[in-house]
Amino acid sequence: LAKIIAVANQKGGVGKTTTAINLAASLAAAELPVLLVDCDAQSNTSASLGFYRDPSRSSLYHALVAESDDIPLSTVVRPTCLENLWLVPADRNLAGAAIELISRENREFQLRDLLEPIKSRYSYIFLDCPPALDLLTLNALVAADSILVPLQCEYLALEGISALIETLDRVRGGLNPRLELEGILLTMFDDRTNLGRQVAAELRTHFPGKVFDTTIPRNVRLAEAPSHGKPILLYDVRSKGAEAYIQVAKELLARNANA
Amino acid sequence: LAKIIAVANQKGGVGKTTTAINLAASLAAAELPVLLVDCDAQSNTSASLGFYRDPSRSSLYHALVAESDDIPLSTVVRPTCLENLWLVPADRNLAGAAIELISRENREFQLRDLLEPIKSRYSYIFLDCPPALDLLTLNALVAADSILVPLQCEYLALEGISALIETLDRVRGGLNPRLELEGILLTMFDDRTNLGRQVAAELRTHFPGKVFDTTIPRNVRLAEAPSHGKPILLYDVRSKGAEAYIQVAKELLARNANA
Ligand SMILES: Nc1ncnc2c1ncn2[C@@H]1O[C@H](COP(=O)(O)OP(=O)(O)OP(=O)(O)O)[C@@H](O)[C@H]1O
Ligand SMILES: Nc1ncnc2c1ncn2[C@@H]1O[C@H](COP(=O)(O)OP(=O)(O)OP(=O)(O)O)[C@@H](O)[C@H]1O
Ligand SMILES: [Mg+2]
Ligand SMILES: [Mg+2]
Repeated sequence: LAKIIAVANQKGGVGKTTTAINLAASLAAAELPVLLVDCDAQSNTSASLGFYRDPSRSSLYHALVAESDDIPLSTVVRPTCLENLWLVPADRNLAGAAIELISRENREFQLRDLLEPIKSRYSYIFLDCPPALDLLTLNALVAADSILVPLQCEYLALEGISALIETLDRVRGGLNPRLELEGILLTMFDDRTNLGRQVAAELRTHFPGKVFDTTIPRNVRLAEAPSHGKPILLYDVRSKGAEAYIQVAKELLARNANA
Repeated sequence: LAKIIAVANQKGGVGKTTTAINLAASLAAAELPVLLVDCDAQSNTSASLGFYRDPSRSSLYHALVAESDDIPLSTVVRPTCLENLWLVPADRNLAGAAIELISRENREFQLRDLLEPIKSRYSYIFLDCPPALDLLTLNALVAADSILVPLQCEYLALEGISALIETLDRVRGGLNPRLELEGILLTMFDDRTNLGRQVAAELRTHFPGKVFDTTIPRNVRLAEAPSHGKPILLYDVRSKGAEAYIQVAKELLARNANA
Protein backbone atom coordinates (compact mmCIF):
# COMPACT_ATOMS: atom_id res chain seq x y z
CA LEU A 1 0.00 0.00 0.00
CA ALA A 2 1.24 3.50 -0.84
CA LYS A 3 2.82 5.81 1.69
CA ILE A 4 1.55 9.35 1.04
CA ILE A 5 4.09 12.06 1.92
CA ALA A 6 3.29 15.79 1.81
CA VAL A 7 6.37 17.88 0.97
CA ALA A 8 5.46 21.11 2.70
CA ASN A 9 6.83 24.30 4.24
CA GLN A 10 5.08 27.67 4.02
CA LYS A 11 8.48 29.40 3.74
CA GLY A 12 9.11 30.11 0.08
CA GLY A 13 12.00 28.84 -2.01
CA VAL A 14 13.36 26.20 0.42
CA GLY A 15 13.46 23.35 -2.13
CA LYS A 16 10.00 21.73 -1.85
CA THR A 17 9.61 21.20 -5.59
CA THR A 18 13.24 20.16 -6.09
CA THR A 19 12.89 17.62 -3.25
CA ALA A 20 9.52 16.23 -4.35
CA ILE A 21 10.73 15.65 -7.93
CA ASN A 22 14.18 14.25 -7.19
CA LEU A 23 13.19 12.06 -4.27
CA ALA A 24 10.28 10.65 -6.28
CA ALA A 25 12.58 10.09 -9.28
CA SER A 26 15.25 8.34 -7.17
CA LEU A 27 12.65 5.92 -5.79
CA ALA A 28 11.20 5.35 -9.28
CA ALA A 29 14.75 4.53 -10.51
CA ALA A 30 14.82 1.83 -7.81
CA GLU A 31 11.86 0.19 -9.61
CA LEU A 32 9.19 1.42 -7.20
CA PRO A 33 5.99 2.84 -8.76
CA VAL A 34 5.76 6.48 -7.58
CA LEU A 35 3.12 9.18 -8.10
CA LEU A 36 3.92 12.92 -7.88
CA VAL A 37 1.00 15.30 -7.30
CA ASP A 38 1.61 18.99 -8.06
CA CYS A 39 -0.61 20.91 -5.60
CA ASP A 40 0.84 24.37 -6.39
CA ALA A 41 -0.76 26.85 -8.81
CA GLN A 42 2.78 27.86 -9.82
CA SER A 43 2.95 24.35 -11.41
CA ASN A 44 6.74 24.19 -10.96
CA THR A 45 6.74 20.39 -10.57
CA SER A 46 4.77 20.04 -13.81
CA ALA A 47 7.02 22.45 -15.75
CA SER A 48 10.17 20.78 -14.36
CA LEU A 49 9.04 17.49 -15.89
CA GLY A 50 8.29 19.04 -19.28
CA PHE A 51 4.55 19.59 -18.77
CA TYR A 52 4.29 23.19 -19.99
CA ARG A 53 1.17 25.28 -19.81
CA ASP A 54 -1.60 23.56 -21.81
CA PRO A 55 -5.17 24.79 -21.22
CA SER A 56 -6.55 21.66 -22.96
CA ARG A 57 -4.88 19.24 -20.47
CA SER A 58 -6.82 18.26 -17.37
CA SER A 59 -5.09 18.84 -14.03
CA LEU A 60 -5.59 18.43 -10.30
CA TYR A 61 -7.76 21.54 -10.45
CA HIS A 62 -10.39 19.88 -12.65
CA ALA A 63 -10.55 16.78 -10.45
CA LEU A 64 -10.78 18.86 -7.25
CA VAL A 65 -13.59 21.16 -8.32
CA ALA A 66 -15.63 18.57 -10.23
CA GLU A 67 -18.97 17.70 -8.69
CA SER A 68 -19.10 14.24 -7.08
CA ASP A 69 -16.65 11.88 -8.87
CA ASP A 70 -17.07 13.21 -12.40
CA ILE A 71 -13.34 13.38 -12.97
CA PRO A 72 -11.49 10.54 -11.21
CA LEU A 73 -7.82 11.29 -10.57
CA SER A 74 -6.84 8.25 -12.65
CA THR A 75 -7.96 10.18 -15.78
CA VAL A 76 -5.59 13.06 -14.91
CA VAL A 77 -2.46 10.96 -14.12
CA ARG A 78 0.28 11.22 -16.80
CA PRO A 79 3.40 9.12 -17.47
CA THR A 80 6.71 11.05 -17.31
CA CYS A 81 10.17 10.81 -18.95
CA LEU A 82 11.08 8.25 -16.25
CA GLU A 83 9.57 4.77 -16.08
CA ASN A 84 7.71 4.13 -12.81
CA LEU A 85 7.26 7.88 -12.22
CA TRP A 86 3.73 9.28 -12.79
CA LEU A 87 2.45 12.85 -12.43
CA VAL A 88 -0.81 14.60 -11.61
CA PRO A 89 -0.10 18.01 -13.19
CA ALA A 90 -1.25 21.38 -11.79
CA ASP A 91 -2.37 24.53 -13.55
CA ARG A 92 -2.82 28.19 -12.62
CA ASN A 93 -6.51 27.75 -11.85
CA LEU A 94 -5.48 26.10 -8.60
CA ALA A 95 -4.96 29.61 -7.22
CA GLY A 96 -8.73 29.95 -7.22
CA ALA A 97 -9.44 26.42 -5.93
CA ALA A 98 -9.28 27.47 -2.28
CA ILE A 99 -12.11 29.96 -2.82
CA GLU A 100 -14.16 27.56 -4.94
CA LEU A 101 -13.92 24.78 -2.32
CA ILE A 102 -14.57 27.07 0.69
CA SER A 103 -18.30 26.36 0.93
CA ARG A 104 -18.05 22.65 0.20
CA GLU A 105 -18.86 20.01 2.83
CA ASN A 106 -15.62 18.26 3.91
CA ARG A 107 -13.51 20.76 1.94
CA GLU A 108 -10.30 19.54 3.65
CA PHE A 109 -10.87 15.92 2.52
CA GLN A 110 -11.20 16.48 -1.23
CA LEU A 111 -7.65 15.43 -2.10
CA ARG A 112 -7.73 12.45 0.27
CA ASP A 113 -10.93 11.21 -1.36
CA LEU A 114 -9.45 11.67 -4.87
CA LEU A 115 -6.36 9.61 -3.96
CA GLU A 116 -8.25 6.81 -2.23
CA PRO A 117 -9.24 4.79 -5.37
CA ILE A 118 -5.75 4.88 -6.96
CA LYS A 119 -3.29 4.82 -4.07
CA SER A 120 -2.82 1.04 -4.04
CA ARG A 121 -1.08 1.24 -7.47
CA TYR A 122 1.94 3.07 -6.00
CA SER A 123 4.58 2.48 -3.33
CA TYR A 124 4.99 6.20 -2.64
CA ILE A 125 2.91 9.29 -3.42
CA PHE A 126 4.52 12.75 -3.01
CA LEU A 127 2.41 15.92 -2.74
CA ASP A 128 4.32 19.11 -3.69
CA CYS A 129 2.73 21.95 -1.68
CA PRO A 130 2.57 25.73 -2.33
CA PRO A 131 4.42 28.18 -0.03
CA ALA A 132 1.37 28.83 2.19
CA LEU A 133 -0.69 27.24 4.96
CA ASP A 134 -3.80 27.48 2.76
CA LEU A 135 -6.64 25.09 1.92
CA LEU A 136 -4.54 23.25 -0.70
CA THR A 137 -1.73 22.58 1.79
CA LEU A 138 -4.36 21.58 4.36
CA ASN A 139 -5.83 19.11 1.86
CA ALA A 140 -2.35 17.64 1.38
CA LEU A 141 -1.78 17.33 5.15
CA VAL A 142 -5.14 15.59 5.57
CA ALA A 143 -4.44 13.16 2.71
CA ALA A 144 -0.89 12.39 3.87
CA ASP A 145 0.55 9.72 6.18
CA SER A 146 3.51 12.00 6.90
CA ILE A 147 5.03 15.39 6.15
CA LEU A 148 8.56 15.89 4.86
CA VAL A 149 9.87 19.42 5.54
CA PRO A 150 12.64 20.77 3.28
CA LEU A 151 14.42 23.57 5.12
CA GLN A 152 17.17 26.02 4.27
CA CYS A 153 19.60 26.57 7.09
CA GLU A 154 18.84 30.22 7.38
CA TYR A 155 17.35 32.30 10.13
CA LEU A 156 14.11 33.27 8.33
CA ALA A 157 13.47 29.62 7.39
CA LEU A 158 13.96 28.59 11.04
CA GLU A 159 11.51 31.29 12.15
CA GLY A 160 8.70 29.61 10.25
CA ILE A 161 9.19 26.12 11.68
CA SER A 162 7.15 26.78 14.82
CA ALA A 163 4.10 27.87 12.76
CA LEU A 164 4.43 24.70 10.67
CA ILE A 165 4.69 22.42 13.71
CA GLU A 166 1.65 24.15 15.25
CA THR A 167 -0.29 23.45 12.05
CA LEU A 168 0.90 19.82 12.12
CA ASP A 169 -0.30 19.41 15.72
CA ARG A 170 -3.67 21.00 14.86
CA VAL A 171 -4.19 18.67 11.90
CA ARG A 172 -3.07 15.67 13.96
CA GLY A 173 -5.44 16.69 16.74
CA GLY A 174 -8.45 16.79 14.42
CA LEU A 175 -8.66 16.15 10.69
CA ASN A 176 -5.87 13.55 10.37
CA PRO A 177 -4.78 11.81 13.59
CA ARG A 178 -2.31 9.52 11.81
CA LEU A 179 -0.16 12.38 10.37
CA GLU A 180 3.51 11.97 11.39
CA LEU A 181 6.62 14.08 10.81
CA GLU A 182 8.60 12.05 8.25
CA GLY A 183 11.60 14.27 8.78
CA ILE A 184 13.34 17.58 8.15
CA LEU A 185 15.66 17.70 5.13
CA LEU A 186 18.38 20.38 5.13
CA THR A 187 18.60 21.86 1.62
CA MET A 188 21.06 24.18 -0.13
CA PHE A 189 23.32 23.38 2.80
CA ASP A 190 26.69 25.10 2.99
CA ASP A 191 28.68 23.79 5.93
CA ARG A 192 31.38 26.41 5.36
CA THR A 193 29.23 29.20 6.82
CA ASN A 194 28.63 29.67 10.54
CA LEU A 195 24.97 30.33 9.87
CA GLY A 196 24.54 26.95 8.18
CA ARG A 197 26.29 24.99 10.92
CA GLN A 198 24.53 26.85 13.78
CA VAL A 199 21.04 26.34 12.35
CA ALA A 200 21.73 22.65 11.61
CA ALA A 201 22.95 22.06 15.16
CA GLU A 202 19.89 23.83 16.62
CA LEU A 203 17.53 21.73 14.50
CA ARG A 204 19.13 18.41 15.49
CA THR A 205 18.73 19.41 19.16
CA HIS A 206 15.08 20.50 18.80
CA PHE A 207 14.03 17.56 16.64
CA PRO A 208 16.14 14.58 17.77
CA GLY A 209 16.03 11.71 15.27
CA LYS A 210 13.88 13.70 12.86
CA VAL A 211 16.54 15.49 10.79
CA PHE A 212 17.73 13.38 7.85
CA ASP A 213 21.41 12.45 8.11
CA THR A 214 21.80 13.31 4.42
CA THR A 215 21.96 17.02 3.64
CA ILE A 216 21.48 18.48 0.14
CA PRO A 217 24.40 20.74 -0.90
CA ARG A 218 23.88 23.84 -3.04
CA ASN A 219 24.52 22.53 -6.56
CA VAL A 220 23.75 24.58 -9.67
CA ARG A 221 22.94 21.40 -11.67
CA LEU A 222 19.78 21.05 -9.53
CA ALA A 223 18.70 24.53 -10.66
CA GLU A 224 19.51 23.77 -14.29
CA ALA A 225 17.67 20.42 -14.55
CA PRO A 226 14.12 21.91 -14.56
CA SER A 227 14.87 23.93 -17.72
CA HIS A 228 15.57 20.60 -19.47
CA GLY A 229 12.32 19.08 -18.17
CA LYS A 230 14.15 16.30 -16.35
CA PRO A 231 14.88 15.13 -12.80
CA ILE A 232 18.55 15.47 -11.82
CA LEU A 233 19.33 11.78 -12.29
CA LEU A 234 18.40 12.00 -15.98
CA TYR A 235 20.03 15.41 -16.45
CA ASP A 236 23.33 14.77 -14.63
CA VAL A 237 23.46 11.56 -12.59
CA ARG A 238 27.10 12.16 -11.53
CA SER A 239 26.32 15.57 -9.96
CA LYS A 240 26.45 16.17 -6.19
CA GLY A 241 22.73 16.96 -6.31
CA ALA A 242 21.83 13.60 -7.86
CA GLU A 243 24.03 11.71 -5.38
CA ALA A 244 22.44 13.51 -2.43
CA TYR A 245 18.87 12.76 -3.48
CA ILE A 246 19.69 9.10 -4.16
CA GLN A 247 21.12 9.00 -0.63
CA VAL A 248 17.93 10.58 0.80
CA ALA A 249 15.85 7.96 -1.04
CA LYS A 250 17.93 5.19 0.56
CA GLU A 251 17.53 6.80 3.98
CA LEU A 252 13.77 7.14 3.48
CA LEU A 253 13.48 3.44 2.53
CA ALA A 254 15.53 2.44 5.59
CA ARG A 255 13.36 4.61 7.90
CA ASN A 256 10.21 3.01 6.49
CA ALA A 257 11.52 -0.55 6.30
CA ASN A 258 11.32 -0.88 10.04
CA ALA A 259 7.84 0.58 10.13
CA LEU B 1 3.29 62.69 -1.44
CA ALA B 2 4.29 59.08 -0.82
CA LYS B 3 5.07 56.62 -3.56
CA ILE B 4 3.59 53.23 -2.63
CA ILE B 5 5.60 50.28 -3.95
CA ALA B 6 4.43 46.66 -3.66
CA VAL B 7 7.36 44.23 -3.43
CA ALA B 8 5.78 41.13 -4.91
CA ASN B 9 6.46 37.83 -6.65
CA GLN B 10 4.45 34.68 -6.04
CA LYS B 11 7.63 32.60 -6.43
CA GLY B 12 8.90 31.79 -2.98
CA GLY B 13 12.26 32.72 -1.51
CA VAL B 14 13.37 35.20 -4.20
CA GLY B 15 14.30 37.99 -1.76
CA LYS B 16 11.06 39.98 -1.37
CA THR B 17 11.49 40.51 2.38
CA THR B 18 15.23 41.14 2.12
CA THR B 19 14.61 43.73 -0.62
CA ALA B 20 11.70 45.47 1.13
CA ILE B 21 13.66 45.88 4.38
CA ASN B 22 17.02 46.90 2.94
CA LEU B 23 15.71 49.21 0.25
CA ALA B 24 13.44 50.93 2.79
CA ALA B 25 16.33 51.20 5.27
CA SER B 26 18.68 52.65 2.64
CA LEU B 27 16.14 55.37 1.77
CA ALA B 28 15.50 56.08 5.48
CA ALA B 29 19.27 56.47 5.96
CA ALA B 30 19.10 59.15 3.26
CA GLU B 31 16.75 61.09 5.60
CA LEU B 32 13.53 60.18 3.79
CA PRO B 33 10.59 59.10 5.97
CA VAL B 34 9.73 55.53 4.92
CA LEU B 35 6.96 53.13 5.99
CA LEU B 36 7.28 49.33 5.66
CA VAL B 37 4.07 47.29 5.71
CA ASP B 38 4.42 43.55 6.39
CA CYS B 39 1.57 41.91 4.44
CA ASP B 40 2.77 38.32 4.95
CA ALA B 41 1.45 36.01 7.68
CA GLN B 42 4.97 34.60 7.96
CA SER B 43 5.84 38.05 9.45
CA ASN B 44 9.45 37.80 8.25
CA THR B 45 9.77 41.59 7.82
CA SER B 46 8.56 42.12 11.39
CA ALA B 47 10.88 39.47 12.87
CA SER B 48 13.84 40.79 10.85
CA LEU B 49 13.41 44.17 12.54
CA GLY B 50 13.19 42.70 16.01
CA PHE B 51 9.40 42.53 16.29
CA TYR B 52 9.00 38.98 17.57
CA ARG B 53 5.68 37.24 18.04
CA ASP B 54 3.60 39.23 20.54
CA PRO B 55 -0.14 38.41 20.69
CA SER B 56 -0.79 41.64 22.62
CA ARG B 57 0.60 43.87 19.86
CA SER B 58 -1.81 45.10 17.18
CA SER B 59 -0.87 44.36 13.57
CA LEU B 60 -2.03 44.87 10.01
CA TYR B 61 -4.48 42.02 10.64
CA HIS B 62 -6.40 43.94 13.30
CA ALA B 63 -6.67 47.05 11.15
CA LEU B 64 -7.76 45.06 8.07
CA VAL B 65 -10.52 43.05 9.72
CA ALA B 66 -11.84 45.81 11.98
CA GLU B 67 -15.32 47.06 11.10
CA SER B 68 -15.38 50.54 9.50
CA ASP B 69 -12.40 52.59 10.77
CA ASP B 70 -12.25 51.29 14.31
CA ILE B 71 -8.50 50.71 14.13
CA PRO B 72 -6.77 53.36 12.00
CA LEU B 73 -3.41 52.22 10.63
CA SER B 74 -1.70 55.10 12.45
CA THR B 75 -2.36 53.29 15.75
CA VAL B 76 -0.55 50.18 14.45
CA VAL B 77 2.56 51.92 13.04
CA ARG B 78 5.73 51.32 15.10
CA PRO B 79 9.14 53.07 15.11
CA THR B 80 12.13 50.80 14.32
CA CYS B 81 15.83 50.66 15.21
CA LEU B 82 16.46 53.10 12.36
CA GLU B 83 15.35 56.73 12.46
CA ASN B 84 12.95 57.61 9.62
CA LEU B 85 11.97 53.94 9.18
CA TRP B 86 8.53 52.92 10.47
CA LEU B 87 6.80 49.51 10.41
CA VAL B 88 3.27 48.14 10.30
CA PRO B 89 3.91 44.66 11.73
CA ALA B 90 2.15 41.46 10.63
CA ASP B 91 1.07 38.42 12.63
CA ARG B 92 0.04 34.84 11.85
CA ASN B 93 -3.65 35.69 11.82
CA LEU B 94 -3.13 37.28 8.42
CA ALA B 95 -3.27 33.74 7.01
CA GLY B 96 -6.99 33.81 7.78
CA ALA B 97 -7.56 37.39 6.60
CA ALA B 98 -8.24 36.37 3.01
CA ILE B 99 -11.15 34.19 4.14
CA GLU B 100 -12.47 36.80 6.59
CA LEU B 101 -12.45 39.55 3.93
CA ILE B 102 -13.94 37.41 1.15
CA SER B 103 -17.54 38.51 1.65
CA ARG B 104 -16.77 42.14 2.28
CA GLU B 105 -17.77 44.87 -0.19
CA ASN B 106 -14.65 46.28 -1.89
CA ARG B 107 -12.49 43.55 -0.37
CA GLU B 108 -9.59 44.43 -2.68
CA PHE B 109 -9.50 48.05 -1.51
CA GLN B 110 -9.13 47.50 2.24
CA LEU B 111 -5.37 48.16 2.37
CA ARG B 112 -5.62 51.15 0.01
CA ASP B 113 -8.27 52.72 2.25
CA LEU B 114 -6.17 52.07 5.39
CA LEU B 115 -3.13 53.77 3.85
CA GLU B 116 -5.01 56.80 2.49
CA PRO B 117 -5.13 58.88 5.74
CA ILE B 118 -1.42 58.37 6.58
CA LYS B 119 0.39 58.19 3.27
CA SER B 120 1.28 61.92 3.11
CA ARG B 121 3.62 61.49 6.13
CA TYR B 122 6.04 59.36 4.10
CA SER B 123 8.16 59.69 0.96
CA TYR B 124 8.02 55.95 0.23
CA ILE B 125 5.81 53.11 1.46
CA PHE B 126 6.92 49.49 0.79
CA LEU B 127 4.46 46.58 0.97
CA ASP B 128 6.17 43.17 1.56
CA CYS B 129 3.92 40.56 -0.06
CA PRO B 130 3.47 36.82 0.67
CA PRO B 131 4.54 34.21 -1.95
CA ALA B 132 1.06 33.92 -3.50
CA LEU B 133 -1.32 35.75 -5.81
CA ASP B 134 -3.95 35.80 -3.04
CA LEU B 135 -6.27 38.50 -1.68
CA LEU B 136 -3.50 40.07 0.46
CA THR B 137 -1.19 40.45 -2.55
CA LEU B 138 -4.16 41.75 -4.56
CA ASN B 139 -4.82 44.33 -1.83
CA ALA B 140 -1.18 45.44 -2.09
CA LEU B 141 -1.36 45.71 -5.90
CA VAL B 142 -4.51 47.82 -5.66
CA ALA B 143 -2.99 50.12 -3.03
CA ALA B 144 0.31 50.52 -4.87
CA ASP B 145 1.55 53.03 -7.45
CA SER B 146 4.04 50.44 -8.73
CA ILE B 147 5.29 46.90 -8.27
CA LEU B 148 8.94 46.02 -7.71
CA VAL B 149 9.69 42.38 -8.59
CA PRO B 150 12.70 40.70 -6.93
CA LEU B 151 13.75 37.76 -9.06
CA GLN B 152 16.33 35.02 -8.73
CA CYS B 153 18.09 34.24 -11.99
CA GLU B 154 16.90 30.69 -12.07
CA TYR B 155 14.66 28.81 -14.46
CA LEU B 156 11.77 28.19 -12.04
CA ALA B 157 11.74 31.87 -11.04
CA LEU B 158 11.59 32.88 -14.69
CA GLU B 159 8.68 30.50 -15.27
CA GLY B 160 6.52 32.45 -12.84
CA ILE B 161 7.09 35.87 -14.39
CA SER B 162 4.40 35.47 -17.05
CA ALA B 163 1.74 34.70 -14.41
CA LEU B 164 2.80 37.80 -12.48
CA ILE B 165 2.70 40.05 -15.54
CA GLU B 166 -0.77 38.69 -16.41
CA THR B 167 -1.94 39.57 -12.90
CA LEU B 168 -0.41 43.03 -13.24
CA ASP B 169 -2.25 43.61 -16.53
CA ARG B 170 -5.52 42.38 -15.01
CA VAL B 171 -5.18 44.72 -12.03
CA ARG B 172 -4.18 47.60 -14.30
CA GLY B 173 -7.17 46.87 -16.52
CA GLY B 174 -9.63 47.06 -13.65
CA LEU B 175 -9.02 47.68 -9.97
CA ASN B 176 -5.96 49.97 -10.24
CA PRO B 177 -5.38 51.63 -13.63
CA ARG B 178 -2.37 53.59 -12.41
CA LEU B 179 -0.29 50.50 -11.38
CA GLU B 180 3.12 50.53 -13.13
CA LEU B 181 6.06 48.08 -13.16
CA GLU B 182 8.72 49.87 -11.08
CA GLY B 183 11.29 47.32 -12.16
CA ILE B 184 12.74 43.85 -11.86
CA LEU B 185 15.59 43.46 -9.37
CA LEU B 186 17.94 40.50 -9.89
CA THR B 187 18.71 38.97 -6.48
CA MET B 188 21.22 36.37 -5.23
CA PHE B 189 22.92 36.95 -8.56
CA ASP B 190 25.97 34.89 -9.40
CA ASP B 191 27.47 36.01 -12.70
CA ARG B 192 29.93 33.10 -12.65
CA THR B 193 27.23 30.57 -13.62
CA ASN B 194 25.86 30.21 -17.14
CA LEU B 195 22.34 29.95 -15.76
CA GLY B 196 22.65 33.35 -14.05
CA ARG B 197 24.01 35.13 -17.12
CA GLN B 198 21.52 33.49 -19.52
CA VAL B 199 18.47 34.35 -17.43
CA ALA B 200 19.67 37.94 -16.90
CA ALA B 201 20.21 38.43 -20.63
CA GLU B 202 16.76 37.04 -21.43
CA LEU B 203 15.10 39.35 -18.91
CA ARG B 204 16.81 42.46 -20.22
CA THR B 205 15.58 41.56 -23.72
CA HIS B 206 11.99 40.87 -22.63
CA PHE B 207 11.71 43.88 -20.33
CA PRO B 208 13.87 46.63 -21.88
CA GLY B 209 14.56 49.49 -19.47
CA LYS B 210 12.74 47.70 -16.64
CA VAL B 211 15.55 45.62 -15.13
CA PHE B 212 17.53 47.53 -12.50
CA ASP B 213 21.17 48.07 -13.52
CA THR B 214 22.20 47.13 -9.97
CA THR B 215 22.10 43.41 -9.20
CA ILE B 216 22.19 41.98 -5.66
CA PRO B 217 24.97 39.41 -5.20
CA ARG B 218 24.58 36.36 -2.97
CA ASN B 219 26.05 37.58 0.34
CA VAL B 220 25.71 35.58 3.58
CA ARG B 221 25.68 38.81 5.66
CA LEU B 222 22.20 39.52 4.20
CA ALA B 223 21.00 36.16 5.55
CA GLU B 224 22.62 36.81 8.95
CA ALA B 225 21.22 40.32 9.53
CA PRO B 226 17.61 39.21 10.27
CA SER B 227 18.75 37.10 13.22
CA HIS B 228 20.13 40.32 14.76
CA GLY B 229 16.89 42.20 14.13
CA LYS B 230 18.61 44.79 11.93
CA PRO B 231 18.72 45.90 8.30
CA ILE B 232 22.04 45.18 6.61
CA LEU B 233 23.30 48.75 6.86
CA LEU B 234 23.12 48.61 10.66
CA TYR B 235 24.44 45.03 10.83
CA ASP B 236 27.35 45.35 8.38
CA VAL B 237 27.43 48.53 6.34
CA ARG B 238 30.68 47.53 4.56
CA SER B 239 29.22 44.24 3.22
CA LYS B 240 28.54 43.68 -0.49
CA GLY B 241 24.87 43.29 0.40
CA ALA B 242 24.67 46.72 2.04
CA GLU B 243 26.50 48.39 -0.85
CA ALA B 244 24.17 46.78 -3.39
CA TYR B 245 20.97 47.91 -1.65
CA ILE B 246 22.32 51.46 -1.21
CA GLN B 247 23.01 51.44 -4.94
CA VAL B 248 19.45 50.24 -5.68
CA ALA B 249 18.09 53.04 -3.49
CA LYS B 250 20.08 55.58 -5.53
CA GLU B 251 18.82 54.07 -8.77
CA LEU B 252 15.22 54.13 -7.50
CA LEU B 253 15.53 57.84 -6.58
CA ALA B 254 17.03 58.63 -9.98
CA ARG B 255 14.23 56.75 -11.78
CA ASN B 256 11.61 58.65 -9.79
CA ALA B 257 13.30 62.06 -9.90
CA ASN B 258 12.39 62.47 -13.55
CA ALA B 259 8.83 61.43 -12.88
N1 LIG C 1 20.28 22.16 -3.58
C1 LIG C 1 20.08 23.14 -4.46
N2 LIG C 1 21.14 23.74 -5.04
C2 LIG C 1 20.94 24.76 -5.92
N3 LIG C 1 19.74 25.25 -6.29
C3 LIG C 1 18.66 24.69 -5.74
C4 LIG C 1 18.75 23.60 -4.81
N4 LIG C 1 17.48 23.25 -4.44
C5 LIG C 1 16.65 24.08 -5.10
N5 LIG C 1 17.35 24.94 -5.90
C6 LIG C 1 16.83 26.04 -6.72
O1 LIG C 1 16.36 27.02 -5.80
C7 LIG C 1 15.11 27.54 -6.24
C8 LIG C 1 14.05 27.22 -5.18
O2 LIG C 1 13.82 25.84 -5.12
P1 LIG C 1 12.32 25.23 -5.26
O3 LIG C 1 11.60 25.94 -6.33
O4 LIG C 1 12.45 23.76 -5.35
O5 LIG C 1 11.74 25.64 -3.84
P2 LIG C 1 10.22 25.63 -3.38
O6 LIG C 1 10.24 25.54 -1.90
O7 LIG C 1 9.48 24.61 -4.12
O8 LIG C 1 9.73 27.10 -3.83
P3 LIG C 1 8.20 27.64 -3.72
O9 LIG C 1 8.08 28.09 -2.28
O10 LIG C 1 8.15 28.81 -4.69
O11 LIG C 1 7.30 26.52 -4.08
C9 LIG C 1 14.81 26.90 -7.58
O12 LIG C 1 15.24 27.77 -8.59
C10 LIG C 1 15.63 25.63 -7.57
O13 LIG C 1 16.03 25.24 -8.85
N1 LIG D 1 21.37 38.40 -1.73
C1 LIG D 1 21.24 37.45 -0.81
N2 LIG D 1 22.32 36.74 -0.44
C2 LIG D 1 22.21 35.73 0.47
N3 LIG D 1 21.07 35.37 1.07
C3 LIG D 1 19.96 36.04 0.75
C4 LIG D 1 19.96 37.12 -0.20
N4 LIG D 1 18.70 37.61 -0.30
C5 LIG D 1 17.94 36.86 0.53
N5 LIG D 1 18.69 35.94 1.17
C6 LIG D 1 18.23 34.90 2.09
O1 LIG D 1 17.47 33.98 1.29
C7 LIG D 1 16.28 33.58 1.97
C8 LIG D 1 15.07 34.03 1.14
O2 LIG D 1 14.98 35.44 1.11
P1 LIG D 1 13.64 36.21 1.55
O3 LIG D 1 13.07 35.58 2.75
O4 LIG D 1 13.93 37.66 1.59
O5 LIG D 1 12.73 35.87 0.27
P2 LIG D 1 11.17 36.07 0.14
O6 LIG D 1 10.89 36.18 -1.32
O7 LIG D 1 10.71 37.16 0.99
O8 LIG D 1 10.61 34.66 0.69
P3 LIG D 1 9.05 34.30 0.91
O9 LIG D 1 8.60 33.90 -0.47
O10 LIG D 1 9.07 33.14 1.87
O11 LIG D 1 8.38 35.51 1.43
C9 LIG D 1 16.34 34.25 3.34
O12 LIG D 1 16.88 33.33 4.26
C10 LIG D 1 17.29 35.43 3.15
O13 LIG D 1 17.96 35.76 4.32
MG1 LIG E 1 7.66 24.77 -5.20
MG1 LIG F 1 9.14 37.20 2.42
